[in-house]
Amino acid sequence: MNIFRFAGDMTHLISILVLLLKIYATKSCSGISLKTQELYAIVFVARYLDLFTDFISVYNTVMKLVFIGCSLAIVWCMRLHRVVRRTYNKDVDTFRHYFLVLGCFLLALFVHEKFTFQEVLWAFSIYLEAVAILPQLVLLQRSGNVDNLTVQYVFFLGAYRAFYILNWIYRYLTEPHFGRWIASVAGLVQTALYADFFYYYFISWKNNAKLQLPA
Amino acid sequence: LEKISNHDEL
Repeated sequence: MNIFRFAGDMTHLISILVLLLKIYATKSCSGISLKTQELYAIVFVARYLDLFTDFISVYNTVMKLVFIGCSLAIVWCMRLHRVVRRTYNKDVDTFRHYFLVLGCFLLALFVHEKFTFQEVLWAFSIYLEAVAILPQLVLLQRSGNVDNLTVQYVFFLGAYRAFYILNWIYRYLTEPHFGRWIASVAGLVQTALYADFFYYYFISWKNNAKLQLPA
Repeated sequence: LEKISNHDEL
């Protein structure tokens, strides 16, 4: 465990807690893409299959349970909670995310570390996480300026992946046999997707204005 | 103690 990875996990946790806070405090999920949340739930379930077979550390197990629990709670909230579900605006959340699921699964069938059930699903979850934010970014662009908590949610998600890239560089430099190309390449793609969002976030923060994304 | 497995990251 290195500081970059720990910081990455913490910002990831913060992003999920910010989202839960927003939904719980405002009893509203306006501006949030249900499709992105569903993709994240799939990512965590597909990746943490080893939860009961491989024990790595208490920290690892606890964090996996928290991530799976929170992501399912958010999807449940947005789909079934009698107050929150009415604030979900499905005609702006129109990204066809099932193509992302299919594309990532096909890619995982061809590019993986070992052709085993667990490894293919692991690679699938890595690819899917890289693109899971797309429905949310499309929704943000479509709805123009958005509320701060949603913006902070995306910001912390981007920061988490950026810390993980520093973590992979650090591990590559310090651990002889470290070669995790699938996660590193997918992580780079994911962070690049956030880059334009970060740019507009920084501009709006500098001008102390609300975030305006180009339509 | 942390077991170094191939997928020791979250």
